[in-house]
Amino acid sequence: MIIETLIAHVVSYFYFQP
Amino acid sequence: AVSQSLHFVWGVLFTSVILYGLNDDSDGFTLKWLVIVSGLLFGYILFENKIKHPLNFFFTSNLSSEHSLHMFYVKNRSIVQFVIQQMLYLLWIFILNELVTVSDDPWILVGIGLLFLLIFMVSLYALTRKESRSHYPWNRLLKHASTYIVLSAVTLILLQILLQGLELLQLATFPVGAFVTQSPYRMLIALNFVLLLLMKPTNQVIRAVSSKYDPKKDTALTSQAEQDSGFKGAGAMIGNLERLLILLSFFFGSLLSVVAILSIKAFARYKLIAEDPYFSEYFVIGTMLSVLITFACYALLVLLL
Repeated sequence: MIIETLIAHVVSYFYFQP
Repeated sequence: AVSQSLHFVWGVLFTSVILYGLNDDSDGFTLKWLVIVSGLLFGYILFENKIKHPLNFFFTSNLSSEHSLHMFYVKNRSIVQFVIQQMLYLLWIFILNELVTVSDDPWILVGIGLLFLLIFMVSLYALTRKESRSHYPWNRLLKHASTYIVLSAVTLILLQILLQGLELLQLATFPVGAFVTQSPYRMLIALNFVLLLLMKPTNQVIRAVSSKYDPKKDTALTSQAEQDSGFKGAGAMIGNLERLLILLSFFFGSLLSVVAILSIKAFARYKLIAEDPYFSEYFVIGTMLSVLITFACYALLVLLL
């Protein structure tokens, strides 16, 4: 569960910011 | 601030759809995931709008100027702020996970999730009202939504195929023992997490740390350095490939290829390294940091598998 949450955080914080 | 929050929202929705599609609903994954996703959104909007600026202000104003910590903070301001922010996010993620495991009653989870979502919606609405003073452009929202739906569908299909491929791989004899003991889903998640960490976040960290030593910042050297560097964005690509290859060589235990990868990178810039001492120091710092982070990621992968 925690790895999924970390993935969601990393993707949206780093990859989705312009 | 609004557009950044919206990007974060899209990112969370995108990943949550994909991860939900990869999971089968064993021991109430849907509810737990709902709470975690709404908690992430809530935490982001609360942190960016209420906590971030007061926290930075607190650190700049409260450290007395004679203290040695003050000097450290002034010199490395962006890195310290970045680390503190990520630590807080990590803490929030841990708290969310504990929250999910502690409560057994599904209605408690529903209540917590709805509460998070409600606060998030209200604050996002207030932010949009404050900044744009006009109604939200629904055209753009629809465009974004359709793009991300297509993208998430494609990614989900690819990941499902990979998952089936991993299941097949476990039947064959493979040189790495860790591949046999774990379930394919856990392996896929762990590999994805480490690869995601290795690409853009690592690039940003290395850039932030080594920017102090960047020779291009010096005005006397600017014209020469610009002349010598090639495509825009090639440096990031080289870094990504280098870290990926080094991770693979660590993973399969062939350490000699690390030497080859690093020497190829040095050959490509040999003229600058030989002639410009500033550039060679910058180059070495960047490369060493890259290898260090790759090794840390490898250790993380071994722990996760």
